[in-house]
Amino acid sequence: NFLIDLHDEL
Amino acid sequence: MNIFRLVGDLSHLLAIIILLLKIWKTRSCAGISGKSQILFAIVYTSRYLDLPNFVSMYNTLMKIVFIAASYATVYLIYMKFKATYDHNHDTFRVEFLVLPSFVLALLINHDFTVLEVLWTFSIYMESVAILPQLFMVSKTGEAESITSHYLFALGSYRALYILNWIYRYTTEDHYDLIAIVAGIVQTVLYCDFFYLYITKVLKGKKLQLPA
Repeated sequence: NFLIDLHDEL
Repeated sequence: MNIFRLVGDLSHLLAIIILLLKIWKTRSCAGISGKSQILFAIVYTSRYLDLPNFVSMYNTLMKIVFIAASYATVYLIYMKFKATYDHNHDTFRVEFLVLPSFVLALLINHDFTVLEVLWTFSIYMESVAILPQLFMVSKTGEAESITSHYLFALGSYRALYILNWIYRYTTEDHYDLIAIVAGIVQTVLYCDFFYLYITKVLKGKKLQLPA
């Protein structure tokens, strides 16, 4: 899932 | 994880700790905008609804700390040390920040789902959440040194994230335009303050705006 990958920052 | 992001996160954490300690030690939230702190609590709540999507122990821990600290700060300002809250100077109309951020999140997002729109809203909201605090400083014309340190640490965090995004773009080809544009807006809002901080506070003077 690219969105989960996208939000790997705080 | 790269050095810019790590130092950025630590700066963010430091800001939150400075603020909590300042309020706790002085038993006062004078000079602090409760409205900005409510906005930050909204920011962390709407962004970290993705807590079940495990990224790393580091991320999970930081998210929990940010959420807990933001609610603790709001509690100290509006409940425990309510008598010291300077509401007469905290008059920024937050609906002018919340509503446009929300509408923009509905219009410009990566994916039209509840979680994703709320994440996007939190990014837009965060970029302007400090405005009530900056407005309060400009209204009273001054800020305590400790409040200045808090603002400097909080502003530096997003500036360091911009370096992190440049680094990630060049090394991983990873980029998120929504976060980048909002992060730049957020950092630009602090520029005026950064200038005053470097030219005054670091030289031992109080942050005082020209009358």
